[in-house]
Amino acid sequence: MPEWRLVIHGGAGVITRDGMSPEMEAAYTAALETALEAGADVLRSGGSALDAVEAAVIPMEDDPLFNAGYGAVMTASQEHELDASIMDGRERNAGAVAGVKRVRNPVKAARAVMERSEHVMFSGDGADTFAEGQGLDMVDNSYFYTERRQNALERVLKNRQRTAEDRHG
Amino acid sequence: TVGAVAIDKDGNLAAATTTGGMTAKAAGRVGDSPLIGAATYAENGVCAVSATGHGEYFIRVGVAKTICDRVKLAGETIEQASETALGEVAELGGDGGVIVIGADGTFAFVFNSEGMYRGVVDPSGARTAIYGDD
Repeated sequence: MPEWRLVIHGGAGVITRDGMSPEMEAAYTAALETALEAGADVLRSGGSALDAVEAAVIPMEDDPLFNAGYGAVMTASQEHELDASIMDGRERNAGAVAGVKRVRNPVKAARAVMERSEHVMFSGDGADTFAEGQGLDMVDNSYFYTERRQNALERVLKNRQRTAEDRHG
Repeated sequence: TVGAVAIDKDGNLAAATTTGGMTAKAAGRVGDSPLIGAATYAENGVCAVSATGHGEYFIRVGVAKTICDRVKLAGETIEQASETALGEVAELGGDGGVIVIGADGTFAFVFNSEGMYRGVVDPSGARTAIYGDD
């Protein structure tokens, strides 16, 4: 049994060698390594699994390569709606947010729901308001915008057809 | 979608999953990411799961909780339980994957999509992979 261990994913889907340039592959690998190290740093120093999963997710929420946080896909209404959940195995305590639009890091909001409310899930404006009240970093919805996702949205709206590549986990 | 599962020095388990979805999804559409039991679940002594994939199918199967329950109640390994749960997703027409850590620290990447961005780190070092045959 290992002293500690962290496992991450950055989404699943139509991910093939044919569709990936060496530069993109290197970028994804580096981003995964950054997330792993963020979580490993917590566990290596004796921190909790809960702190580690949050620490590992945050860099991926901040990296436009992944469909989470900054760089997440856009809705048909040309906005970003973000979701997150977190669960602590010790007492099966859990927290989640759905459809937030202004919380920079939704995983932090999910943890705040778990630790600072008597509830498990907040959604929509109420979730944003709760997160703001907890002092979390709030941003304008435009913060999550990337040209890559805008182009994908325009293509889907124009063609009225999604490809497998438009699903991102 | 992105996610993480971990076991710490005290044997505690945790899981987190965030965002996801498809381009031009309907406003207000909620996938599996925020749903405890679908994409995220953790129970000490059993396992921790984070999922990614076609969310509606993961919700209908209750993938994360199904995996933990099969480990807990049927005594399956995390791989067996994950393959069964993802098999149910596939039967319904969905695809995706899960990352799992067991109470003994064993881990599994199980997915029925072409690839999954993934990685693991422990005191022996870090490894990453992207494609299905990595």
